[in-house]
Amino acid sequence: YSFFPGKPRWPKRKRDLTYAFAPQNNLTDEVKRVFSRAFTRWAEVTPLNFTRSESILRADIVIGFFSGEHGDGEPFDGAMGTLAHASSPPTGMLHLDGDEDWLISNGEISRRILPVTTVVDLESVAVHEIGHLLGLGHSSVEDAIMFPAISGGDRKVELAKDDIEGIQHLYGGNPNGDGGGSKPSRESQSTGGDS
Amino acid sequence: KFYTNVSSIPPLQFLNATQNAWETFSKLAGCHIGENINGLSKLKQYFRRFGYITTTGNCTDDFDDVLQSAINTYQKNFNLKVTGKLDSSTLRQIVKPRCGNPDLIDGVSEMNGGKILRTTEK
Repeated sequence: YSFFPGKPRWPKRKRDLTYAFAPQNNLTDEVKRVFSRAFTRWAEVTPLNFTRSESILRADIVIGFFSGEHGDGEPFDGAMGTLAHASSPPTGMLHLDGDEDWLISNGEISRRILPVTTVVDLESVAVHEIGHLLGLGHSSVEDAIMFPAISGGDRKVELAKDDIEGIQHLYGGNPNGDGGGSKPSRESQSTGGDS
Repeated sequence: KFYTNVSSIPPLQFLNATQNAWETFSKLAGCHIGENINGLSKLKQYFRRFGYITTTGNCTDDFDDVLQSAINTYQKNFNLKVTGKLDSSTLRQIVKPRCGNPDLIDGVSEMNGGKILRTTEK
């Protein structure tokens, strides 16, 4: 695992973070639930909680889909290529490429859901980008969520040991959890979000 | 566009699976230092975008020391055999879709180097 230079993280007084979706995207509840699941994966292994806000002005994190140039100096490049990017703490911007074809998988964990395709699993990318929002850089461990690349049709949503060690270096473990060694069922967790 | 299940994906998405802005890099296989090949400037822009090249100015089509150094670091970060060459396994990795955040910031990479340091500390 790695960190951004200077190891930025959300301050100690900010353990309950809120997120909102760019209203112009008009995302369905189904899409929003994907992000809720993605936030939950990080909440399970940290003291952080994530709650959805309807106001992008009050939210710590704003999520949006954009195409091409979208004002942050990092234009998207159309289908495939770069899929998304996110800022380091405490900026809280998560941008996804609106020109991608995104797949919403309903909770399956399978490593490869499709043969080679240009459709990208949204939850896999969301979990990765949230790692950046919390302060993690890229990892060389191929099984880690924070590995920089993913093939179309691949699904990787479970935090690896490397991801958990990295994020717990920044925030410590979940005081109500087991530190991520063996994960309790997600349904029994209370981690905020809108699910 | 969002697909809510696998069966809703049209067959065209499978046929177009290799179409990607970076797929043209595949034709650079086998290039080596000292050569001038059309397309290497685009590859240098790719490496600059992800932090592997920090020099400013126009990218040329020369396979120079700067590009070789970028390839070396990239191969190390992606657990590839460090050859400094555009071999097929390196190019297969380069063309994969990826996160837009750079791997190196200010020319510093902890992707693999950091792991070695932490192991030593333990």
